[in-house]
Parts: sequence; C-alpha cells; structure tokens
Amino acid sequence: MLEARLEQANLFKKVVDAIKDLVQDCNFDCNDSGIALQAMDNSHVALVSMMLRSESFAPFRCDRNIALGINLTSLTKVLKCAQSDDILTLKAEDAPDVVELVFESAESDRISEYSIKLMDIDQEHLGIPETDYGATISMPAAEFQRICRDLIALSESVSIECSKEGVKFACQGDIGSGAVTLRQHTNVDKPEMNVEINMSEPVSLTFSLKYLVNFCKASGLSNQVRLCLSNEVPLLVEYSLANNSHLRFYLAPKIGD
Amino acid sequence: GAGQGNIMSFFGKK
Repeated sequence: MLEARLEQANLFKKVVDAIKDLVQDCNFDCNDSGIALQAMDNSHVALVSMMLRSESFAPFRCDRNIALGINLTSLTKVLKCAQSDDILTLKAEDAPDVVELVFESAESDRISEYSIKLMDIDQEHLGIPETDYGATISMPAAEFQRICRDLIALSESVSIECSKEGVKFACQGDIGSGAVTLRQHTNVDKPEMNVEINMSEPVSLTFSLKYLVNFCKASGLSNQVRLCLSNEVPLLVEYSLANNSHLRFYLAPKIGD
Repeated sequence: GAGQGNIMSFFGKK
C-alpha cells in the first residue's frame, strides 16, 4: 500500500497546477523511492518529468510499485478543497480503484477525506539520455517568466543564444522584434537573484514560446530556474524542490529554416 | 519558417 504524508498540501497543489494545462491524464508512479510522473503533451512537443522523493514525505510508505492513473482536472478539483496550510496524505491500496486524499488542518482538528477514481492509462515511458549540456543557465524563475511573457506578445517563438557575452532571448514578429540579454550576475544579499551561466560551447536554439510560458506556471515552486541547452537537443527547464525533488520540462527545439 | 521538433524523436521509448 501507499501512504505518503506531505507537510504542505500546497506543494502538491502547485505542482499539479503547473502541469495541468500541459498534460491531462497521468500515471503517478509510486515506489519506495517516491512518487514520479512522466507525461508528454498531446502534440508530443514537450515532456513533463516530476520526482517527489520519499524524503519529501514524512512518513512515506510504499510496499510495491503502484501506478495511480489520475485525471489532472479531477485532481485539481479535489486539491482545491485543501487549504494551503493543510497537511496532505495520499493513500492507495496495492491494486487500487481509487486514490484517497486526506487533508488535515495543522491548527484545528478538521480532517477532510476525498477519493478520486483511478484510470487505466497506457502510458509510454521515454528514456531521457544523460546529457552534457553545452550551456546551463540558472536565473530567477520570475525573470524567466517575465521574459517569456513579454516576448510572446511579439512572436510565437524565441531564439535562445548563449555565448561568452551572456544569454540572449530574442524574437521577431509582425510588429517588430525584441531581445533580452542577461549576463552572469551575483547578488550577495539576495542570492535568489543570481544569474549563473556555465558554458562549454556556444548554443543557439529556437523554441515555441507557448510552451515556455506554460512551463513558467511552475515559477511559484522555486526561486530559481535552470535552463540546460545543447544544440539540436531538447531544452531542459528545471525547477528544484526541497529534498532533491524536482519538476522538469523538456521542450523539443524548432528545426530547419 | 522553422518546423517544430517532436520530443519522441529525441527521447526513445523505454
């Protein structure tokens, strides 16, 4: 059986909120290392990969591998019933028909119990190769969100170029063009504002802004976002969570000209 | 214009 208690229901709420517009029906794969999810969007352009490690829960118990097939719209409805300070416990039997969600108030004696019917989801798992990226950029998540939202007003796609000059986000549209360049930057007082660029080779790739704006819905999960780029491979957009957990998005580049 | 790549052409099925 699965029993996973999360001190902050809000964390799970935010994760589901961040991915629900990208993917609809997902398997939450539970085993003794934690709860993982991998799902592609309908058009097979983007891939979501979430890992909530067992250390993120207290207690965490999962005796055998269980795939919880959940519709995220249904999950969102139920998670709305949790208050942000509530403690969340996910429960399921070994061959479950439902997943149970229990919300407990830390301050009062309220206990709310919900269940969601599970779905049989035939999901293909993709093998994500270990990649030595040509450029890795860590930057404030809010800054990345702002850049994507600003540029989508002008164009459908953005080129991300990383060189020794810094990282340049540029777009061209019908009304004109826009570009934002960031250089490495250290803020001693506010390290969450740092921009760190590690580059082993110059990279230049073009991506659909619609997807990037969608990924940025995860901005509330982490102060910083990490962008990993190599020429001609998918972009990795990573939000790190506590206890070595993470929410990652992969986006296939635009190709040709 | 540029075409959109498919994530499955980069990450093979397990």
